[in-house]
Amino acid sequence: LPIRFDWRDKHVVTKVRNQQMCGGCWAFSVVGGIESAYAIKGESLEDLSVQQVIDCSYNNFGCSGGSTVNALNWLNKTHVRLVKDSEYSFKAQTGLCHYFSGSHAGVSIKDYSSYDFSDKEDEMAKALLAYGPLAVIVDAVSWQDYLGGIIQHHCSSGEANHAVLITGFDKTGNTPYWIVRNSWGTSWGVDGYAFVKMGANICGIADSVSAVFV
Amino acid sequence: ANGSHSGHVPPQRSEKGSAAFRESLRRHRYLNSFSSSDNSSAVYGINQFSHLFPEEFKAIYLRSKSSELPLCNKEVKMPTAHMP
Repeated sequence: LPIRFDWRDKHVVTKVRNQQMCGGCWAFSVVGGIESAYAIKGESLEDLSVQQVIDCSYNNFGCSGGSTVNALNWLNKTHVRLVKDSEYSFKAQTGLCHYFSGSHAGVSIKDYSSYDFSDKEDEMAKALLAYGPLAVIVDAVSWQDYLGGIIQHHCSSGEANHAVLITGFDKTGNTPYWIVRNSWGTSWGVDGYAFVKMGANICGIADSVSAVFV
Repeated sequence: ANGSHSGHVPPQRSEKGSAAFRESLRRHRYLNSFSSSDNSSAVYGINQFSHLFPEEFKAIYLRSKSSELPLCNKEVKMPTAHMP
């Protein structure tokens, strides 16, 4: 493994978005993973529609909450093509699902993989390198007040409540950390990102980890 | 202060926001007390969520549910294609 790696350096990570008052973090996390996987494959990097997933993933609850694994399961079963964000823009509330014709351009997934990597964060780092950014669920209660630095206390595992996207890791300093993209806008954290200590399942970051294949 | 309802934040809401803000300041002191001397520890302070009580914050923003997943007990194979 390299001692530092970040998919942002490869220009395959879209910008930080803002979920506003919508509890759709699960959709932002999954769509972020698909956008990156598509770009890693050599296609163009573009914002895909989070609103489409919020409105149409029937096994979730839109802006009232959801699960990344349920969303991936839905995407995998239905082979729904995610359209561009500009064609189905974010409204910060759950709406009626818009359907597009079969010929409409979009990105569908081929498969996904979801595992518990607790006690195996080195394997998780390998998965990040091999497959692309990882959609994970964390306990983000203490993230309400986060300004920057490496989160290493006040975060339990087993009480996951927020979905985010891991884009990289950094082991160059005394405290190795995951680089985590959030969906609370760029004014939160470090330009919208947080850093979470590696190797101790801080915030339960390794408990529910998903990679997507397009 | 003059009892008027000027501005777009109702007085009641503002009072609640102030109480939440005071609680946030207390919380920041506690969270920052764990910082280590190497300057890498997380720093906590005032941001766009400081006017919310933790319960409100959780109700709005922390709405994801986790799923029981199998433990990853095999070595991740590093593919040669698309490797950075």
